[in-house]
Amino acid sequence: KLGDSLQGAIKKIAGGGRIDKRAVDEMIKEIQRALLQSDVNVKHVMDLSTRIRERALDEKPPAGMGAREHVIRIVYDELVRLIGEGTPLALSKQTIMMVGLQGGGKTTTTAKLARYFQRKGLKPAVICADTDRPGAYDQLKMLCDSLNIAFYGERTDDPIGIVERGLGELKAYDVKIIDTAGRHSLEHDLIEQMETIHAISKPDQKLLVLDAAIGQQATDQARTFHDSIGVTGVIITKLDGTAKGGGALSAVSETGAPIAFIGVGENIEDLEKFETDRFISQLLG
Amino acid sequence: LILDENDLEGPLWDLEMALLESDVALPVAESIIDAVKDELVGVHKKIRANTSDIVETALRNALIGVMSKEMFDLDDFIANATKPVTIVFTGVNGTGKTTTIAKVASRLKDAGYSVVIASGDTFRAGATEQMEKHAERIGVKLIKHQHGGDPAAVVYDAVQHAKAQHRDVVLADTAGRMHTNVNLMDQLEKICRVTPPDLVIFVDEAVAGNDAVERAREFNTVVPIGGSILTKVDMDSKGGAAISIAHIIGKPILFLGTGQKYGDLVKFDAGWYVDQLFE
Ligand SMILES: Nc1nc2c(ncn2[C@@H]2O[C@H](COP(=O)(O)OP(=O)(O)OP(=O)(O)O)[C@@H](O)[C@H]2O)c(=O)[nH]1
Ligand SMILES: Nc1nc2c(ncn2[C@@H]2O[C@H](COP(=O)(O)OP(=O)(O)OP(=O)(O)O)[C@@H](O)[C@H]2O)c(=O)[nH]1
Ligand SMILES: [Mg+2]
Ligand SMILES: [Mg+2]
Repeated sequence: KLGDSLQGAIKKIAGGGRIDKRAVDEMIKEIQRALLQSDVNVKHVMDLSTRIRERALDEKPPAGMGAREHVIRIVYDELVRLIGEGTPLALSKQTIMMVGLQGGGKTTTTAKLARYFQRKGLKPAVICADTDRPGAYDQLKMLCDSLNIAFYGERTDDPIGIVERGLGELKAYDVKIIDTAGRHSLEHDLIEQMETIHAISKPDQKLLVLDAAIGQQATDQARTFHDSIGVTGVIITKLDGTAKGGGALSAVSETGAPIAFIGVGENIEDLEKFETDRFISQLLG
Repeated sequence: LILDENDLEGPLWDLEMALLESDVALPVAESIIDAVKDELVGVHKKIRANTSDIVETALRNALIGVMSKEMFDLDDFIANATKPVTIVFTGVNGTGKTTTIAKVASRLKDAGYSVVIASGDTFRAGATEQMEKHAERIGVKLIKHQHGGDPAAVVYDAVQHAKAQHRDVVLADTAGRMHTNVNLMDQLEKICRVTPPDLVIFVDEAVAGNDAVERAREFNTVVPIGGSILTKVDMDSKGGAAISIAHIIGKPILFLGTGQKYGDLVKFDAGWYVDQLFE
């Protein structure tokens, strides 16, 4: 489950049972290239390499474990530490607020999540709090109507009022999901708007939706969202392309929030639980 | 003094890291740095000259070279082309195609051209409504079909309308699609075969990392990309994806999208771009 060049590098590590320093360095270089090409934060890749190298050279393999297997264990262990385990959302009454950068997949994922809760027997409802993007109301309403999911939106320019009135109207529903407009860290008035929506809706979950192809920007953006409203979960979308999602990982380490779900396509059913093992083997090419 | 590999290693590594941190795809950064190394090994350096400065200048020039390849001016292109000029916009999901078309339409209208927009995204929820609102605000004609219709038919229709009504430019929107989706890539190829456009513009975003290379290359094998537009440059991004894209398909970046309003479209300038990369 590791890429060819990484497999090759690891093979050279312990021909004679003792760890060859130069082979470890070659393996580290392969890991670095794989992680950098997967968009993992450059500093994280460098820190990770240093830790892996130290452990590979200093730690004695546990009884019965070959040197090579021990090194693979270390690499895997360090990556799990960076990525964490996936934690799907609890199947209980809650309010969820979707946030993220422009075009990341919030609206589509809102509909996917609503469908997920509907299938699990809960009554979901969706609020469209995006009054900026032309057609946002139509997009989300169309998705909800096709699934018979309760939808609240207004063709007004008052996102705060919409959320207040929406939550008022939808009291009978178990899970309320609030879709918000895309925004980034330099749009201060939009960040403030997000904080206001957060303050009045007091959501149990604040999910940061990120495109799997996002590069080094992910770290700063995640930090801004987290400092602003406290992110409780990350959703990585568009993993059905060729992007590895390494950038979104930085969001995990910045926010300390687990990856709740992944998006693997444009259709409503294209929502999957996050699996660490599979993700790591994709990351290592 | 003659520069050798050892003198260059440190400065080249630092610059490679800087490129990677600016979102230049790894294979692109490596290839550019290698070219700079080949160029500098064996070069004479004055005793008091700073190796790091020499390397940085060489890299700057290499990057300007990559970014200025096959430069062309869209305004000149449209001015000189037989009307109606048809431009198809394509790219993966969410990169800003629809918004960019609105910006281009607004710009062309201000320049005195008559513009028709083809609402070629017949798949995504709310796509036509989105394009319709933009067309209404800008004051340009929109050609649209039923949800679920054939996008190639919408583009064909728009071009026929433009010919009949003597319009200057047709801007065709298409649905976002993953280069890994064979059916959608076949559909894209068909859209560009049924009504061969005068220009295909690839739209991608400045915040994309290494995947920018993958998708630009794959799209370019399916349709002939004539130029790209890089959006969301206002996202505090160095936008290294521009270098990745220009390098892999050898076609220029035409504009930068710098926000969500119609005026947020800036003509690409290689010198300015490389300067801000080095800031
Ligand atoms: N292939 C693929 N496309 C996706 C996925 N999730 C969302 N999309 C597509 O990505 C594009 C953007 O999705 P939206 O849901 O509109 O994104 P958004 O974050 O709401 O965008 P803004 O509201 O403008 O910020 C659409 O074309 C979606 O169909 C995914 O997992 N895979
Ligand atoms: N900040 C910023 N946002 C942008 C820019 N260009 C587009 N956007 C936003 O990005 C989001 C997606 O834009 P769209 O035009 O719907 O993207 P698209 O490529 O047509 O998306 P699909 O058709 O779903 O694939 C919207 O919220 C736009 O307002 C830009 O230059 N800067
Ligand atoms: Mg949205
Ligand atoms: Mg679109």
